[in-house]
Amino acid sequence: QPTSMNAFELISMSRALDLGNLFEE
Amino acid sequence: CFDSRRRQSPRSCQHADLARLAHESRFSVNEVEALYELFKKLSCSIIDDGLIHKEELRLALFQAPYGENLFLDRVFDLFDEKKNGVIEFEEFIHALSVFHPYAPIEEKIDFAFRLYDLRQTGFIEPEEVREMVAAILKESDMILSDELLTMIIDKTFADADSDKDGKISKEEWMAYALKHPTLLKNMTLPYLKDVTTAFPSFIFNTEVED
Repeated sequence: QPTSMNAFELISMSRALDLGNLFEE
Repeated sequence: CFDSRRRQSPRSCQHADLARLAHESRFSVNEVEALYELFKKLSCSIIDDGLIHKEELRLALFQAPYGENLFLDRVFDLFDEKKNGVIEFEEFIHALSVFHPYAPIEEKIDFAFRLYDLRQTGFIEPEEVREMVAAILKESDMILSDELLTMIIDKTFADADSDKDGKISKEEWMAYALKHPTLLKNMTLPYLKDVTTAFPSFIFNTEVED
């Protein structure tokens, strides 16, 4: 439910903000 | 030895450089050298010049070299300390150090604040949050009505903007992030705790004893 989330929780879902992806082979 | 445009091998780097970077970060000398292997891989994926270009960061994060993304721009800008349009190894180490599990929470909160303070005014403003929410909706192919978007942003500011001046200061962001630790989950990369054993292929090239 997006309405129950705060805006920053939504924003933090961006793939660009998951730097763990840098370590993927 | 890290900021030249020549191709480099970690063996060409002086121990003093590795030691300096280790000193400036949360990493050991061996870990800095192991991260150089990762850096080399990223920095030669499109343009083989030993520097990470935005397209290369985009390729690593999205598996696609093209396409606009607001958050990618922000991450790139924060890594690119010298603001010269490329990420050098030294900058890579400095930024990744913030994501180390043992980095102080204040550093992580500060990095996230700078990430979200799009116009670098020292405050996170509602227009910036709206822009970022619109960007994540676009990225994830989600559609929300303007009304719903406004509700989410109003609710967020009601919670985070404690002095009710219509913008989130760094102090307010600090209190808000500590109250909502899930907002910081992306700010810690467990991989960095022991990068030399997490990526055994890197060990081959590490030769400096800590």
